This record gives sequence, structure tokens and C-alpha cells, in this order.
Amino acid sequence: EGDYYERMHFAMKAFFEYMPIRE
Amino acid sequence: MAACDPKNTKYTYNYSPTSDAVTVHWFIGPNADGTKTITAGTFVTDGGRDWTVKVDADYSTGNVVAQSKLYYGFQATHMGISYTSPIGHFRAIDSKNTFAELTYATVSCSNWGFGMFNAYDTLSKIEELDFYVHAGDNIYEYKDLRYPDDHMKVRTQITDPPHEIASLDDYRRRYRLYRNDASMQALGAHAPLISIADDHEYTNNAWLTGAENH
Repeated sequence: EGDYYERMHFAMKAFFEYMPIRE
Repeated sequence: MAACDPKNTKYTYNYSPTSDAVTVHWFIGPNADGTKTITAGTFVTDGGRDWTVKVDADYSTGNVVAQSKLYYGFQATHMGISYTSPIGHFRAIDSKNTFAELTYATVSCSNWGFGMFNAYDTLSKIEELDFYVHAGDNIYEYKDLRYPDDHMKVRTQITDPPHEIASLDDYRRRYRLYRNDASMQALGAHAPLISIADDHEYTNNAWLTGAENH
């Protein structure tokens, strides 16, 4: 299932890639 | 295509080309065909960002009339083939913030397997919609047939990826699945999105050191 914090990191990276939020 | 995070003179948007094109041309203009532009430019993207494009486009120098409709689109060429995006639009806000009122919608808890994405389609037909807020749970992380189960799932396509998402590639694949929904694309092209992450964007009911399933 992967390390929890690593998973959160991946999830937020994908969120910022796909969600239209000013970087 | 998605459109979003509006500011009074700026508009940030993103778009995922279907190929591994590296240079994407974008425009904002007063008409949908892109023949007249207020501002335009290029953005270089690659697999390191899953070929997404983010542009912070400043249209403040374009003498734009407040509340007028502006159009935007993208074009990329890869291996000799030209790809053109659907055209999106939004309403301009001038630097004096002269809007007397704004009309927005709030949505949340968008579980692809449960369907009801027709709510996005309905909102995409509301002409006066200025933007919409997604209050969280833009995607769900579960494996196929976990939630919804086979009795509740309304889609025949297998959830992609079929397992619970945990790696960067998994999350990207899940976003792609959601963003392939025609109703979601229609709303994305119709109005800006202000998006908020809740828990299902990574895992259910997370707390300081873990989560419900972890």
C-alpha cells in the first residue's frame, strides 16, 4: 500500500497537476 | 480541460494534451475561433508533469469590458499531427471589481462509479454561472467495486486503475479517468473551478499519522 506520507505526497502532486490551482 | 482559480485580472487554466507534445500554444480572445487574441503564448510540458499545462494568463492589458465573455484554447503539434483542444470560456472581471453580484455553484463528493455527473452537465448549461466551487472529494481512491460495490455502480467501464490508488502513476490515472467524463469536461469549459482537497483525494478519513484503511 506504500508509506502513508509518500502516498499523501503523490496524491497532492497529482492534485496540483490536475486541479486548476495557481502554483 | 479545466478552468480555474479566477482573479480579477488573471485566469489560470490547465489542459492535458492526449499525446506527449512538448510545446503547447494557448490563447485568450474575444471570440471562439482564436482569430483575435488578447493574450497568447506557449508552454512546454513533459511526462514529468503528466503533460498537463498551467498558464497564468494576464488579460489586464486587453481593454476588456467587465463581464464580457472571453474564450481560450490550446493547440499542440506532435510528430507532425496537430491537436486542437475544445474551446473554453469565462467572464472577465475588471480591476475595479465592478460585479454587482456573482453566481456560483457548489459541488462535492464526486464519485465516478456512483455517477450523477449529470449534475456537472446541468451546471454547464446555466449561462449566468460565473464559477463553481468543488468543496472536496474531487476523486475517490477506492479500487473497483469497493465503493460503490457492484450493486451500486452505474458505469460499465472498469475503474482505472482497478486497484486502490497509492502511487503517483495511480493518482494520475484516476484523475484522467474522471476528466474523461463528458459532463465534467463540459462544465470545465463553461466556468472556472475553484477546487479544494478533502480526504478522498488521497485516502479516506485521514488523521495525523494514518487513515481508515492504513
